[in-house]
Amino acid sequence: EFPNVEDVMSRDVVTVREDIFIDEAAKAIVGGSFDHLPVISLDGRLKGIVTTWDISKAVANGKISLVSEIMTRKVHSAQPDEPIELAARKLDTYSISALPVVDKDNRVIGMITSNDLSRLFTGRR
Amino acid sequence: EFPNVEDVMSRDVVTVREDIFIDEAAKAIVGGSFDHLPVISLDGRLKGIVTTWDISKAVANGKISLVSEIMTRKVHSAQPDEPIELAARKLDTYSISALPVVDKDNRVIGMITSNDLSRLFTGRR
Ligand SMILES: C[S@@+](CC[C@H](N)C(=O)[O-])C[C@H]1O[C@@H](n2cnc3c(N)ncnc32)[C@H](O)[C@@H]1O
Ligand SMILES: C[S@@+](CC[C@H](N)C(=O)[O-])C[C@H]1O[C@@H](n2cnc3c(N)ncnc32)[C@H](O)[C@@H]1O
Repeated sequence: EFPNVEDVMSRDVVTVREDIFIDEAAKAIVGGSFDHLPVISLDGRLKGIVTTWDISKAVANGKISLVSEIMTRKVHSAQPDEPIELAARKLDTYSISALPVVDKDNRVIGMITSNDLSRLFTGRR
Repeated sequence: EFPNVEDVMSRDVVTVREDIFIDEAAKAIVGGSFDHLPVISLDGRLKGIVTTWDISKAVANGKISLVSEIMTRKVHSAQPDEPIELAARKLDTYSISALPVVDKDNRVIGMITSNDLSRLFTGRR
């Protein structure tokens, strides 16, 4: 019926460390057309996520700070073999638009976004 | 087969004027869970769009400025009676995640996002 996350996700993911300033994170984001940056630890595991929304919130508060101060630490992620219906439910429940895809060791192997899912309505690959 | 844009779009849309500073726009955005703000003229017509991505780009460049200086003026929009397949193709073609929905006079009557489309995979209304 529906594909799994691994059939729809993108595999080239830009990640950052938490000890960088948010203008560095902003430079990493606007180099591409995405909004979500997984934050990873020294050994490559998922520690948090920072988005253009978080950066905008820092601008609203007039506080230009470190990624560690604005990132979300309780990250909703996806497994590669889960059905996209499950991923879509997480996006909907938490009003978010991307899930890092992680392996069994919590290392980031991809990203699935609401754009990846809406693309399925275009009839394009 | 597929629903139309009007069956899926949200009707409560926050809009802004172009002569405000981006920290004002950021405050309007982080009051909700969205990323896209249509910019409208004095007579209520669509003039541009500003997103959390544009605000992040201003942070990357170290430039806190007016919405008019960072907004996108050539806006891709949707009509309420168009099939969602057409809306999904625009999102995919231009790597964007929302389309203001406009009436015949180019006034904003709603917004359709990639999250609205991905929600269709959850089996929820
Ligand atoms: C409520 S969402 C709304 C804006 C947007 N559509 C987005 O996904 O960021 C904004 C917040 O969600 C958080 N967020 C985004 N993706 C997330 C994920 N996969 N897990 C946990 N939080 C996430 C961001 O860090 C930000 O604080
Ligand atoms: C290439 S997209 C990538 C990030 C994101 N997903 C988004 O929709 O903003 C970022 C740029 O697209 C522009 N944009 C977003 N929605 C648009 C729309 N409906 N029409 C024209 N430009 C749009 C923004 O102003 C921003 O400059």
